Amino acid sequence: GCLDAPKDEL
Amino acid sequence: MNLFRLAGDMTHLVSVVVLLLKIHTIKSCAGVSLKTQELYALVFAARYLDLFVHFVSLYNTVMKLVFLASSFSIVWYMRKHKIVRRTYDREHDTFRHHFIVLPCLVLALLINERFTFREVMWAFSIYLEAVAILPQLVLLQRTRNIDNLTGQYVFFLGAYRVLYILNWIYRYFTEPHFVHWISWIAGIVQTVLYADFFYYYIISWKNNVKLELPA
Repeated sequence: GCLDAPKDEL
Repeated sequence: MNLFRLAGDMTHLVSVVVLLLKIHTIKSCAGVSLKTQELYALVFAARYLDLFVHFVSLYNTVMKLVFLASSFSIVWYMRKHKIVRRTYDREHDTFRHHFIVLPCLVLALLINERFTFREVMWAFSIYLEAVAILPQLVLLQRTRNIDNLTGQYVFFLGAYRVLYILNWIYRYFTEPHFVHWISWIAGIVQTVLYADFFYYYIISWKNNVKLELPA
């Protein structure tokens, strides 16, 4: 789901 | 990775690395708020906890290491370096930054994507980054002198935030389910804080006068 989208941003 | 985000990361990198190099070169941190630098070091420490457990890409890992190293180096220079520390404007840089650390921590405990240590720390770093510039802006208002060291630093930081908002708009329209309310709201609050500074910075630049922030 959108909640646990990986933290790919700095 | 879209162009807005890459440009945003590069601008962010430039703001921190240029500040570090300038402090290292002129051996002075006049006009720089140690409080803001400490808050930024805390932001990176809290946000990059997953550095060794969650590999996204080489770029992501390298940038995290550079941000951590440069922000902690700046704090080290301003606190420990025998020459630089004497140029720190201690009596004007008095923003009680624990007054913003604690509310950010409480807010992160209340509003986060999942109630796990790493997620709460991540949300804490997002909220803290939104307000980390405040001691620097207060110091600039107090000392009323904006030499190019701090002026450029704040300008590049503001530009990085604007580029990140453009990146989020781009990703929202190109990636399904790309919704990150926590980053978006905190990011907009942070960018608004810079808007005021941008306004005076651009006016002074246009009229080619020394930047004066209203008292």
